[in-house]
Amino acid sequence: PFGSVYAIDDLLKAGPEPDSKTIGNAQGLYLSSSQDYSKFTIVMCVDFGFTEGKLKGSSFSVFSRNPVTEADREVAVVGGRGKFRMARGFAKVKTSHFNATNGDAVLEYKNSKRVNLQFITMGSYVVNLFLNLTVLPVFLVQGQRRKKMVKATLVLLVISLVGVMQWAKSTNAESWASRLEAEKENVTNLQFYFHDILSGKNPTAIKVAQPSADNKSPTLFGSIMMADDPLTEGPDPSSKPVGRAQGIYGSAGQNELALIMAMNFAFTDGIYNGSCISLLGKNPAMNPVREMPIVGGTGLFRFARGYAVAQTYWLDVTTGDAIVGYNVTVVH
Amino acid sequence: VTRLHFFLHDILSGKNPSAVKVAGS
Repeated sequence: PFGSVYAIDDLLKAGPEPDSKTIGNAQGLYLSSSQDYSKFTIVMCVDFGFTEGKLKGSSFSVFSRNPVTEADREVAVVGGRGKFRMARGFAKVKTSHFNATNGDAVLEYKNSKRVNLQFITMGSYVVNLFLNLTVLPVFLVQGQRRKKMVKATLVLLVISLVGVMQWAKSTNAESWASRLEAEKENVTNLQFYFHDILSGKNPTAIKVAQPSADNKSPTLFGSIMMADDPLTEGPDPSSKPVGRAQGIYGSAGQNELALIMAMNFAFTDGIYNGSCISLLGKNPAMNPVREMPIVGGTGLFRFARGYAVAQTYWLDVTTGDAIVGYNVTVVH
Repeated sequence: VTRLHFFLHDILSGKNPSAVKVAGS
């Protein structure tokens, strides 16, 4: 059903059997996004959080199209927190079991993520070094076997390496694509306050979806809010405005107050006017400090990756109004 | 590079579904 939205808080398990060990939760939203009724395609905004072993407390975020009816599909991992801070990658997804009557499914995920990939891909000299490390041992073994002369081998290596570098550069060129030298990266730290007002005549966040009335979840599981929240320099609402936080957040936890946040922070102050950062991840709002991944940006923050550390400054438990301090670190 | 392999259990049926529809027909 095109346009349908599902809130999920699915268990992640080590095996396909329902009684296999639970290792985490997938919390977030599935958006049915294809008008072609012969296919069921969703867009996922989901935090995959782990609760066991070394990955306990770490999660990665998937923001991707998922053509569910295809046998093998791939989804994009756009960020993470904890051990997966700054992660980028992908997951191969396969349906392990599907009950067409009730829609229950078990899905097999095989993930591959590179952490801090920019240190490999940025800068041609690093790329060449990477190539050298993979090519060198092959030349070395061949050279020793043929000539048994270490000196001659080293000369051959130097000549070969120059050739490899030239080849690597020349093969980058295509008529429809070009590869540019990467510029130096910057690290920017931002500190601002987020004002989320649900009460009064002019709320900055409004409920746009919720489960059916008979679903009385204590954590408001499935409720989705659309927000256009002011960002200010200090915690006082009348302090200098620096931008707006626009997007959606929804309750994605059945047993905890966990918000899946898909928000864009658009800045309006100084040199940052017109620049944005995108946040996608889980916000366990009752925790005093929580980390969420920054997965992209525009303007000065093009290519941004990083993390936001949020701390509630003030909360009215009756209305839900809150002022939250954000400390954001981005590499861009 | 970290590789993970796990299974996601998406349950729409029963009294405690892990996924619920919140908008749409």
